[in-house]
Amino acid sequence: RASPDPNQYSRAVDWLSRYGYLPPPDPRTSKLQTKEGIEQAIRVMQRFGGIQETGLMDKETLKLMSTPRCSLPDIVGGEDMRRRRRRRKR
Amino acid sequence: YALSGLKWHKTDLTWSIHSYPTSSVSQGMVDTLIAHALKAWSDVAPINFRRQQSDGSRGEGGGDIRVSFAKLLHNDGYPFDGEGGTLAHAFFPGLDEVSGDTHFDDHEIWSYGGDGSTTDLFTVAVHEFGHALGLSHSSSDPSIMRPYYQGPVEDIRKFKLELDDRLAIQQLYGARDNAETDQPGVGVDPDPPLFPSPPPRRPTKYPELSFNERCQGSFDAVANIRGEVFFFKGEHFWRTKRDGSLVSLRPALITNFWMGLPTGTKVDAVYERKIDSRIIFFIGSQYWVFKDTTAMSGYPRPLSDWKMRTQSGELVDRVDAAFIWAHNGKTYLFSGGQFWRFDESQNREGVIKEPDQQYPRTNDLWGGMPTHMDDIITWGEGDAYFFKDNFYWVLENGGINQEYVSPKSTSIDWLRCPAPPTTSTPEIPGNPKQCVCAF
Repeated sequence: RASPDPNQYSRAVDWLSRYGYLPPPDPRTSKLQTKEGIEQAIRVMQRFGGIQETGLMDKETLKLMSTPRCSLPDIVGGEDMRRRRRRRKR
Repeated sequence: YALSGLKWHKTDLTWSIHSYPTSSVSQGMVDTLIAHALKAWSDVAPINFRRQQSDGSRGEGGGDIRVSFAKLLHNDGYPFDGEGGTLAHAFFPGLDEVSGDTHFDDHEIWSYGGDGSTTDLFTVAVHEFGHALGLSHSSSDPSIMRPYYQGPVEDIRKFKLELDDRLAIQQLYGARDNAETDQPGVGVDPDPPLFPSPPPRRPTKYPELSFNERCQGSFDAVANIRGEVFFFKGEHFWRTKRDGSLVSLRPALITNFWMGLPTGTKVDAVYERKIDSRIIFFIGSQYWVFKDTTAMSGYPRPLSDWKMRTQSGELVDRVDAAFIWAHNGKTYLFSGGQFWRFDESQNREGVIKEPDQQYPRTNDLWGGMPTHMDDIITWGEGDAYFFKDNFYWVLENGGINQEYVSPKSTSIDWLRCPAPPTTSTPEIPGNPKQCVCAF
């Protein structure tokens, strides 16, 4: 399986962040996304979009990512809420 | 559907158009499309939209939902990206100045019912007004609130929101009185009624059981389910938590908690299956498999699935007790003074069980235990607890044929009953002539 080209990869990460599937990048900590984190985000995006859940940037996923859409995020404050909930538990 | 958590706390909303697209749709057509897009929502929810003339500025005026067409950066912190990509966005309801505002990317070629090279303004507007009213993106298909562009509709005058969208908006604002969904049988929409009539009220009926009922013992069944011990008697049960305290001194109705069991019966035996935590109930010659507190479909099934035959070859028609022995993880079923052993680590999905060979055996193999017990559980460090009448006996982990086991009081130790001033002593199983001062 060929790995996606770096530009495509970075565009996809940007797309996933913009629509709420990945936490927004934090320039202070230069936070890197883990491979598993991105894969999971792709799965959620695929599930939300009603296409096969592969966790991979396959043809269908790239097609969906390039479909014109509304600019509001699909997952609103998911990561923030999860973080807040964890903090409250602690 | 998904809700943003925000809504308008009024149902009379105003709207205005502050700029028009540079593409070929006429201003009149834009007005019509926007009005129809709002009407899609007001058709099904008691919201009234009133157009307000724009003063042409981005200031205070213009009402609740202010529509504009803009390119790239347009002073709201959410720039557009040229043709394609993002098409539009709207702000959720609230008290902010921008709340309800709806922006369309003017780099798109907006159209009404155009081909694939243009973007249909009506469907995008219906979607964005969903946001302006408080809806988030939906993953349902069909739904106008899916985030991706879905193309034009055939006739905007006949456009009707899908069930997912109707449920969402009516969750926020209620249903309009004359909404089609409120008139079952009208039209051809095969959707189910929006909000099914609630079942008749079922006020909690407190059982007429006396305090003594709990303390008299003689339970039909006792089971360790997820670390809590359930005592079943007649149509009721009591439940002790992991720390040994009772959830309530009052009994609960079995059929109010364990959904799917028949009323007017009593439970013979219950156990929690080890491999998948399903809960198995035996009542008469039938059994039920529960996932959590609900019976799985396909049950009850006949007890004959378990292929338990007595030593004289007859099929067993009821179960007295059931438990999983921590010592070996095997399942044991008891009936009429005999017991059968099952290995449930195999045959996970199948309903037909085969007892292990050389079974049944007689209950007196469990030395020191009552031979006709009410039920058995595994508890504590893997010890087996045998319950009979108002007593229980503990068979230490892995032990069998213990010489003498002292019975203890179920009601005192498990059901928080006071110790009686004097008590009669139970017979010792296997040696009924010997007396014991148990208390």
